Amino acid sequence: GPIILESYRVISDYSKTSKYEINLLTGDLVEIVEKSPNGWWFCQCDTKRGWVPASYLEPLDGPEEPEDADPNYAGELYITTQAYKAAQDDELTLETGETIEVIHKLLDGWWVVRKGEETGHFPSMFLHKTGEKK
Amino acid sequence: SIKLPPQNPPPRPPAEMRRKRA
Repeated sequence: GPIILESYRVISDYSKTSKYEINLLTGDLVEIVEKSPNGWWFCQCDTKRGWVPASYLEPLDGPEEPEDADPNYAGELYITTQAYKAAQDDELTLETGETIEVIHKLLDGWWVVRKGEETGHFPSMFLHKTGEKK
Repeated sequence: SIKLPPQNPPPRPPAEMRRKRA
C-alpha cells in the first residue's frame, strides 16, 4: 500500500547551513521521510527534500503530545567520540573518550547526560554506547 | 536518494520551543 508519511509543522524559520538541508519558514508543513537519532530529520516540503533540525518541528496531530522517551535517571553508560565545548549554559563540555551517563534521549539530538555531579545537554552524535554495565 | 545526515550537531531548539517546554 501507499506509504503514509508523518506531517509536522515548522515552528521557527530555519536557514540551511549545507546543501543537503532545506530552508524552512514558520508554519510550513513538512513530511518526514527518515528520523535520524542525531536530531536531523530528512523531510520533504513541496518539491524540496533535505535534512532539517527536528527541534524546529512539531507534530501536526496533537502538538501537546510529548514524543520524547521518558528519562532514565539510572543512566545508560556512553562514551564520547568527539569533544564538545558548551555553547549554552545548559550544555556540558566534554573531551573525547569520557564515560558519561545518558539520562534522557531527546529527539532533537541533544541528550541530557550526567558526568559526576554535572548534568547538561550534549550532542547525541558524539556519543557511543559502551558495552559495560555499571 | 537520501544522503547521510549532516555530521555536525543540529541547532538547539529555537526560543519558541524552549518556552513551551519550560
